[in-house]
Amino acid sequence: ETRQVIIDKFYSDE
Amino acid sequence: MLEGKFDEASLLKKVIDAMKDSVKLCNFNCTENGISVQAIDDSRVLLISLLIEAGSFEDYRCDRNIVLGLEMESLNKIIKNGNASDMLTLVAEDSPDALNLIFEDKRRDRIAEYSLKLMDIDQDFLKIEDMKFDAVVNMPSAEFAKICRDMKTLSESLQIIITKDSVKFNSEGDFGSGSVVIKSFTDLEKTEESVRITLEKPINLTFGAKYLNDIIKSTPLASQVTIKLCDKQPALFEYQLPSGYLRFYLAPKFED
Repeated sequence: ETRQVIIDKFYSDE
Repeated sequence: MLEGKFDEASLLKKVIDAMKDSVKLCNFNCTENGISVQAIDDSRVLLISLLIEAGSFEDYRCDRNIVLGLEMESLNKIIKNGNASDMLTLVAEDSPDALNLIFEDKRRDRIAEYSLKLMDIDQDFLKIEDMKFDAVVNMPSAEFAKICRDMKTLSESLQIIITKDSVKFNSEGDFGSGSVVIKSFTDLEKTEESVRITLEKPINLTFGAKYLNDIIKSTPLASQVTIKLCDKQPALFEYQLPSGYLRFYLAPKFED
């Protein structure tokens, strides 16, 4: 089974 | 003061159609260079980055930076009232409380004018580092859209496997599985039908079919889509505007 990750895991707040 | 005139309302119509189902509230940041938007969908899986440069407009001027806080569904209702072939001018004062949209029919001198109330939208802005991609695929956007729709009938996950000369879209579900393989080829007459694959490293990534079917709502914007992938990173799906782009950064799914 695959698990969706969120975009915040890759890009940080400016 | 912002004043931007599109030769045709159809461009903004297509942009709103591509975004409105993923993001509800957007800040349109207007500067002298054009209009940019960054927005993330409610599940925080899909980041949308829009840039409509001044070159996409017939006339464009913005002598002071203006932020237009827009509710996409309301903007969509107004845009739908105009004809795609109408000229469309966006007007806003400095520190505005409304955006004015003026549709002008080229022939019958019919002018429709709307005013859309602006909203105060507090949005975080994510920094997207320019990154080196392991693979870049340029392909017909309509073909990519069909593959995403077809594969979604089988499963909520779509696997993308790229080797040196082919891209394999793979979907495995409860009742069965399916895959589509496309290969590099150049169509000299109709270049927009070509498939070009640039590969640094093989790719094997899985994405949510739901998000891909949101992304393909951009298909009317451009005949080609550029897909940039890097191992264990969000994929970039880019549709070119006359001057600018509509980009989608989609976070992958990982094996448990």
